[in-house]
Amino acid sequence: MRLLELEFENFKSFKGHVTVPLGPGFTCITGPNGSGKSNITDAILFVLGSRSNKLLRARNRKQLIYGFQEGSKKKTGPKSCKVSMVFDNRDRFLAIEKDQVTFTKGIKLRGNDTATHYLLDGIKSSAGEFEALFSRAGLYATGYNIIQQGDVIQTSLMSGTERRHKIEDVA
Amino acid sequence: MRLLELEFENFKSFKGHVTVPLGPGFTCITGPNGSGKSNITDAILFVLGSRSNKLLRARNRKQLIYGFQEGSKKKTGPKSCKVSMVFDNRDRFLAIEKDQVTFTKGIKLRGNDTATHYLLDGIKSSAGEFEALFSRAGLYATGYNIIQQGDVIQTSLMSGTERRHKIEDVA
Amino acid sequence: KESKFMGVYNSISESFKTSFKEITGGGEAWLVLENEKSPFEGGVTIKARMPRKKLYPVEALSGGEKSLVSMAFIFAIQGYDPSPFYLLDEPDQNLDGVNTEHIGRAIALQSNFAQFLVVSLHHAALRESDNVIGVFMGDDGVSRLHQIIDVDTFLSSLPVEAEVG
Amino acid sequence: KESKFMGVYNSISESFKTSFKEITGGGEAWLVLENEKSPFEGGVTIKARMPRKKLYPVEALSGGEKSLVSMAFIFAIQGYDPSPFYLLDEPDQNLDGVNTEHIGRAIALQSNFAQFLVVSLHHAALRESDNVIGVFMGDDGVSRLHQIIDVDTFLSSLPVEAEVG
Ligand SMILES: Nc1ncnc2c1ncn2[C@@H]1O[C@H](COP(=O)(O)OP(=O)(O)OP(=O)(O)O)[C@@H](O)[C@H]1O
Ligand SMILES: Nc1ncnc2c1ncn2[C@@H]1O[C@H](COP(=O)(O)OP(=O)(O)OP(=O)(O)O)[C@@H](O)[C@H]1O
Ligand SMILES: [Mg+2]
Ligand SMILES: [Mg+2]
Repeated sequence: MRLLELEFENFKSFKGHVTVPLGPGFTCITGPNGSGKSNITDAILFVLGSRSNKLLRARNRKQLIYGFQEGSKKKTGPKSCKVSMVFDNRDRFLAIEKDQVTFTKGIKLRGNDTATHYLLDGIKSSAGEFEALFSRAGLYATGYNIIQQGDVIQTSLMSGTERRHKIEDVA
Repeated sequence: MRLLELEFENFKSFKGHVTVPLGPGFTCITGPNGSGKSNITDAILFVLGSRSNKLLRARNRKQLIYGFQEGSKKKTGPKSCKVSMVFDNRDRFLAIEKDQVTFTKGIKLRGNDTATHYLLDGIKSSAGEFEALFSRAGLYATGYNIIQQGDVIQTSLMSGTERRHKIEDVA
Repeated sequence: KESKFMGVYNSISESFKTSFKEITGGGEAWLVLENEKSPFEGGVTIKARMPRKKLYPVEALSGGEKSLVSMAFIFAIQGYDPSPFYLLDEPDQNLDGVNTEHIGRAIALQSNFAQFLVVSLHHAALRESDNVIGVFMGDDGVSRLHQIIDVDTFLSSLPVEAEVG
Repeated sequence: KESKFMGVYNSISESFKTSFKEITGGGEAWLVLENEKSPFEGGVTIKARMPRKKLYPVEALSGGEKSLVSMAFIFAIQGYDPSPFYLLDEPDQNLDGVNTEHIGRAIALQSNFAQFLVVSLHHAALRESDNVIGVFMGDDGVSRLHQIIDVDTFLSSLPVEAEVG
């Protein structure tokens, strides 16, 4: 049970199609300030179903599409973006009878708003189906296994009740 | 208008009497994790009148006294602590007719609680007098000129209203 | 339900003792139930004592010390029930030179049992990892990735900067 | 009262443009009144564009970029009305090697006009400072201070660790 790769299409600073192959074990992501490292973290949170745009450092979902600029009329540039997470499921940690499972979540501009779509192995899915599969596998955007930039101290400072909930989630 | 030195007596991890001479210009405070650097920051906030014990990483004022331990009966060790800030006041940025002004704030254990005392150049003073002098000089524990560990990003993320207040404070 | 929680809780509390001792080289840490009789009516508190120091309330610990406590807690839960992957964005932000080494090595050890994706600007993390992905942004404002094969050459090509301690 | 505020606001907005341009080597930043007609009925927003990049909302900026925006804002207010001292605890926590140099130099420049006390674990900050105070804790749990006279010797005695970039 692990990630095999990520695929981005016009997500935040990743223009066009980008594949991020991920090995088992310990992968370090590095680079200069502002290069796009935390945008990779945001992409994963996006697929896992982060409800809060604020957690993705976006005021609204349009900002997740490559090329979104403040105050521009945004006539040119991509009108959509998507992120795929490909999991190794040989141990069936996800309740699906397949050795490999791909979750794809995408946003399309629709007028002044956005529409979100979901694919499970390329087949139309829903936020609900993603949530069901992820939670059964113990994967949450707010899980103890994900620390966003600046938040590592939070784990030792969270309230006693919140910490108990984190333990209950695992139980 | 600047700090000439700090004096600690049993404040947090500084046992006994410690003097910190401070030059004009750029002083860098460094050292290993847990050595006491942020405790120096806390000492300054303490004198400036930080209302919140939480900002000093203390649940209550007793924890500011050297040797305070969790769950101990605290029969031994210091029963009080104090911090002095010595200012160069030759330009009279503080409304006092003196070239050098020393603010001292201290805590004494009193039963299961603490009592706080104030000295201005060694003479009994009050929280009110400190506050009047500091605010007239534009010095606040919550001022834009003080950044606590982990908070540097906050300055760019604060609400528009809060940012306007910071500018109003200066005006 | 309560006995299930207690089983998990006790197991995690044990792992937490071990992982904190390892990360800090001798420190002691444990969990405490605020309400021992009815666990669900209270929270779970952390007590942590750094090596060669007395026991202070966890909020009094330094930024670096709190980071180590957080990491030990994460490893503790992993010990009980590993997550498919761990995604840590700059967990070593507060750490000095010695502690970035300790945490780099600790993550490397834990990564034998789970996949770790760690964003870091510290050399120790790069050296301990199995794989380094370099992210760069060109003047066109587009992010690009490079697999960094030779970590040492990559590191020596950068302006050397370092943490103290 | 409003005209006094507007005088200060405009002056700080100008300084902010300048200090951000200097710290980032060419970036553009400015302040915006949410309510131009009645300033007190709205807040003050920051717009900041990193060099060689387009304008993104400030919340979309990276941790390092936000740190530079924060520092530029502090220097901007200082430009209008300096504070007696500046107390910054690890303002460079998020910065890569290049930016820790830039901010170290920027603080050194600003310290000609005000006293800066900066806690930092980064070599660039130590090198740019006029004075280094080393804080150490003995096995007795007591903090002690040492004036570090020879910064280079001190730095070379430490385990070298470094940020990337
Ligand atoms: N919709 C978008 N289109 C294009 N670029 C974007 C978009 N959203 C964000 N960006 C770019 O991504 C940058 C932030 O990237 P990110 O937060 O991943 O940096 P980082 O590598 O984590 O840096 P740091 O080390 O400072 O944390 C922004 O400065 C902006 O240039
Ligand atoms: N009342 C007290 N008596 C004795 N020691 C104390 C007291 N309060 C705090 N300490 C000590 O101070 C330490 C925290 O110091 P501080 O936060 O200043 O470290 P730091 O140098 O800023 O480290 P970092 O680089 O990790 O931020 C605690 O771990 C504890 O050992
Ligand atoms: Mg980042
Ligand atoms: Mg600190």
